Amino acid sequence: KETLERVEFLKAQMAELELREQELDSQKAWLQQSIESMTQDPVDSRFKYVTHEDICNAFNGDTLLAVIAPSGTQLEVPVPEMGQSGQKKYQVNLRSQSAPIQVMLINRE
Amino acid sequence: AQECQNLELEKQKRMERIRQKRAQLQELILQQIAFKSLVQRNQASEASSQAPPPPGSVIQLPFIILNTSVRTVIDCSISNDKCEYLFNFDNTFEIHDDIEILKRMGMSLGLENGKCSPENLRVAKSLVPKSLETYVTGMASGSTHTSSLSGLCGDQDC
Amino acid sequence: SCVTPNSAYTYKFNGSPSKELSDINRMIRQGGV
Repeated sequence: KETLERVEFLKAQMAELELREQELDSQKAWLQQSIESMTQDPVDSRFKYVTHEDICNAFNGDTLLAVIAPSGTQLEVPVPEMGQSGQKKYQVNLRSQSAPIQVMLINRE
Repeated sequence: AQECQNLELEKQKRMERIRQKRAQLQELILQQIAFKSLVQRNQASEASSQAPPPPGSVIQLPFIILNTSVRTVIDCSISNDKCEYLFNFDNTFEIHDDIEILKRMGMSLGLENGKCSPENLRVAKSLVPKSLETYVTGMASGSTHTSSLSGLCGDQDC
Repeated sequence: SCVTPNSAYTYKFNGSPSKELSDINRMIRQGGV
């Protein structure tokens, strides 16, 4: 009897969780659409920029490379390996199939 | 008993899926709020300065940032058509997308780490539709998204 | 051009979630472990 009651209880819970999941799915889809339309909106997209000052303030004194690349550009980071000199080499390579990539060196100076 | 066991397993899976979807939704809410805050800030600064910033001093979204110590030597090779870049660093580096930069600029109003002032919470709520305000309130108080599920399930293993 | 080694972490602009960058940063921080 106890197990039967537990089964009924779980079924009720599953029904509620299913509703919750559907609600999350629809909210997520709506938000993705809203963010997409923001990027397409001519007025909003005109103001979607950050200043060099903003970026320098976000990193305390590092050397910064800002990369502006076409959609679909692939960035690869091989697992660092030890070089002949005994020092690890860290590598990033960028590959675009459609248009040139812009890279800008930014630092406070 | 077998059905009960199957339902328990199915429930755990569904709850884990809901937890992940809720985290993804919260990340999207942060993005929406950060983008809208940025647009509002730039609109206000252009209105006060009566002019857009010089084109060379700003970077349009989307972009990513490679950051490394100022002492790092960076060796860069670029293909003629500028479609391929190869960077060699002699020290560690980090890579961040523009959303991370906006968070560091405070454009997500402290929601990402649960440190949101009442005034910022009011502004954040105004940037999302009413149906999502409960998420914003939850993020502002730093409550983990599992707590909201416990109310739904009502038993210990939540 | 570069040949992609099979033990490379990748990220696609406007295609990958921010988490992929966090994974790369964690891997670099841990020295490629």
